[in-house]
Amino acid sequence: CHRLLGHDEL
Amino acid sequence: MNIFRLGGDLAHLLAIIILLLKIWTTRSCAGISGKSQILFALTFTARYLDLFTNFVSVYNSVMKVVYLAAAYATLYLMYVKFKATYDHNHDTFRLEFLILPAAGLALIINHEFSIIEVMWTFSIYLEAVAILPQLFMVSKTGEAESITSHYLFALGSYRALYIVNWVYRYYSEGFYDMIATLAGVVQTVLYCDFFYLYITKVLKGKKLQLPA
Repeated sequence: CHRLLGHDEL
Repeated sequence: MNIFRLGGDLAHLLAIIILLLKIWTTRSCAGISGKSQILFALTFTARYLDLFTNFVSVYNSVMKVVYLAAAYATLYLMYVKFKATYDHNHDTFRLEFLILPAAGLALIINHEFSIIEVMWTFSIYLEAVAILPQLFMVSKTGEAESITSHYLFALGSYRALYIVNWVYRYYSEGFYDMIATLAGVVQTVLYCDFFYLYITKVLKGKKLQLPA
């Protein structure tokens, strides 16, 4: 899975 | 952002508001598990360490602050202001049985072995089981006030909606996060028997009575 820098979900 | 995730966040916010209102208006935290509330505060603290380092959107930052503030406000109400109404005798779940395995697993199974990522993973695993002391307490007392069952229904719905969000994001943008998704499935499954009781009883105006 491509990882976002950090998480964008709560 | 999609409607499933927005719906999930709003269900989560609703649950937190219902709980605060229940404690504040009845000036009592009877039937509420302080231990679950400790786990929720721990979950948000570990998950939102990036509050000042990883800006996603105003919405994201505002909601993180609201969740953190509400979690600690609930702890204050339960353990300080209305301490006398806290039901110690029925809130006996051993927190170390949840915190230690979540921490251990987070060190082993994570996306990246960095402080912030391991803490995020810990918060994901902990949130999945954070409701257990509350469900355990309801099973011990054998019943729950209807306001408490509305709180639990909203709280259970939030992660169920997040699962729909993850399915939607997978098909619409190829995004997936196996750790969050699997933990979210576990978290939602834990509510299943409660959902059944809520729909078959509480929605018919009956009190939530667990079969003794």
